[in-house]
Amino acid sequence: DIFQEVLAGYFDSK
Amino acid sequence: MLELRLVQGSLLKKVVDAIRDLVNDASFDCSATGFSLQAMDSSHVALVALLLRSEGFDHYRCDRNISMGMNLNNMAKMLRCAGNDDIITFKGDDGSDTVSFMFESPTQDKISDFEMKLMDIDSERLGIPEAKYQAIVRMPSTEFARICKDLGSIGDTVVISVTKEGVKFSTRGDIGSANIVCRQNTDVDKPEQATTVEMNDPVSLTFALRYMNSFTKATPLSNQVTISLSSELPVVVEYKIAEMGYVRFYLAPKIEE
Repeated sequence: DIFQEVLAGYFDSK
Repeated sequence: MLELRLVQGSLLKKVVDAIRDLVNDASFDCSATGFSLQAMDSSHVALVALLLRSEGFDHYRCDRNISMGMNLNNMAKMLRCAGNDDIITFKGDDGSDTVSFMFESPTQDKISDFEMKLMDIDSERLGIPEAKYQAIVRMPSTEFARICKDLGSIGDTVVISVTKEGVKFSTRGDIGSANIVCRQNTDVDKPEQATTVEMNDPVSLTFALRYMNSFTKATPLSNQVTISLSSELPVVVEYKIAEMGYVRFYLAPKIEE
């Protein structure tokens, strides 16, 4: 199965 | 006090049309540097970053940093009332809950004024570090749009693979599969028709075509698109806005588990 990643895993909240 | 005048008013229309498919409401930030925006789509999978540098405007006055929440569909409705050759002036005031757009025809014989309500937006901002990408592909933006549209009618996801042979876009769906390879091609009449592949390491990543197709709404802004790929990072799809800045779209990959 292919899952969609979210951006929070890559970029930090400011 | 904020006052921005753009002789090439159609540019603002194109910018709003480029991003309103992805985000409904966004907070525009104005500072001495320029007019900018960072917004995520509702599922927090894609992000758009816009910069229109102050030097690119014909007149730019921003006394204090100011953030203005706007509904992009409402903004598009207002901007649709401007003629393609109109000069657009955008005005805002500290503490006001509205902004105004003034459209002037090139011959100055028609002047229109529109006032738009602002909205309160609780926007989350992400820090995007500078990164070194494994591969950077530059290609005609219309070609990229065509590929995303064509593949979108066959499958839901696109695998973008960069090797020394070029860049391959692949999809698979119920009716079959498709592969489109674009080779590096700099032997063209005009630089905007060129495809270049800068590769440090081969890379192959999977993305949702729905988002890629949404990014291609920015095609009218630039003849070329730059796609930066790294296995550790979201892809960046960048449309440069001549002499002004850029619209960049970031999209998290799909991963197999």
